[in-house]
Amino acid sequence: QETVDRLLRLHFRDGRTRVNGDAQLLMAEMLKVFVREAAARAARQAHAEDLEKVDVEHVEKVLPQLLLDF
Amino acid sequence: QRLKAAVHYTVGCLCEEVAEERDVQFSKQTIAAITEITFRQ
Amino acid sequence: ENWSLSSEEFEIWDRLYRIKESDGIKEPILPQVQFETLENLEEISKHKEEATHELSLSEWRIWQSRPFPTSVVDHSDRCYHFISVMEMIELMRHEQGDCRYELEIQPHLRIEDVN
Repeated sequence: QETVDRLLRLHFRDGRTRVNGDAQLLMAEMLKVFVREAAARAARQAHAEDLEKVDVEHVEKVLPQLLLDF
Repeated sequence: QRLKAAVHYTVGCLCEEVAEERDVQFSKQTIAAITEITFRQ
Repeated sequence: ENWSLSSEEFEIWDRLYRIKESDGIKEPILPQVQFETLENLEEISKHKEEATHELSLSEWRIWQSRPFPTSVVDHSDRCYHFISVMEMIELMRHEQGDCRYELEIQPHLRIEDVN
């Protein structure tokens, strides 16, 4: 949660802007869902190619649609 | 850089959860790629 | 500080995830996108060309004409719209002679609508 708070602050123009606990939790959860979805879709693509190792190529194949889904 | 390392570590842990569930392995570069995408997202 | 790695976490990160020169792996980066109409909020971070691998959003464009399987997050409407556009482009690429899309919408053309 603190890491996410720090991430959000990177983009604030006004140093006094704060993020309350709920917003931090929600953002942390959203990013966790995003990471797991990216990993799962890339893993599924590797499986479709009968591979056990998930490589960058598999991430690149699912990336356009993944970014449009968030 | 310390923040990116923290995100990178967290992404690595999440990828390992998915790897276990789906019986795959993620290459180091793949985990770094997902970290970069998440960081930019 | 709570937001950064503890020493134990740092050790794990350094051992398992950090990309080192000795790994012979290039650091993946997402290319910077310049939109003429949008102010670019991100600072352009300079990367040593040789040490990085630019993640491509276009290398697999031909694959984007069909929905990829999802896990817990379904495809969004705009993603389906993107997929249908890519599918249309794919069909057009294989067409011979007249453009089917043109033939399809030609009957609906009224010049006065254009002015």
